[in-house]
Amino acid sequence: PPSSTAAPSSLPPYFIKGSIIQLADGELKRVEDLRTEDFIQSAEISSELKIDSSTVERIEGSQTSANFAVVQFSVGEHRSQVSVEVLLEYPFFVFGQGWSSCCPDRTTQLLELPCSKLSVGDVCISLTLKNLK
Amino acid sequence: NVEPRSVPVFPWHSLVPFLEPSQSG
Repeated sequence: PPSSTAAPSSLPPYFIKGSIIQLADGELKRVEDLRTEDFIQSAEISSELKIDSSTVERIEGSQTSANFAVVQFSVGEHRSQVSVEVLLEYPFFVFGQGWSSCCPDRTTQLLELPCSKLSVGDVCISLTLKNLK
Repeated sequence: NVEPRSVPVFPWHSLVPFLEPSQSG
């Protein structure tokens, strides 16, 4: 069975539009200006972190709260099944597309972060450890 | 009067979920 990760009940502050993000090379960018290449290049510099491609396989409403969704991913080359329970407005970064959430209207309303609709088949950026065995 | 304020800077990896594949064996 897929593993499940508990999610916090509110979004962290770095997703708010205008938040300053430091890339691995020290460059500073606003969260809304981040591009796919920024994550890829930062992971290349990192000695510990590796970027994985996580494909959205299923999106369901959470049974515990109407504010949450359960997103099932197929992670990495081994297509490991991982489910996460996240707030509807939680933004994921989709390769070549940018920030996307289950409810982009809420994301834009709460964070002012420009956001697309997260859909089955979208390939999100996720992290794993480089030395994961 | 405008006083300078420190602006928080967040590391890039904070924004990306850490999706760990379930261990099998």
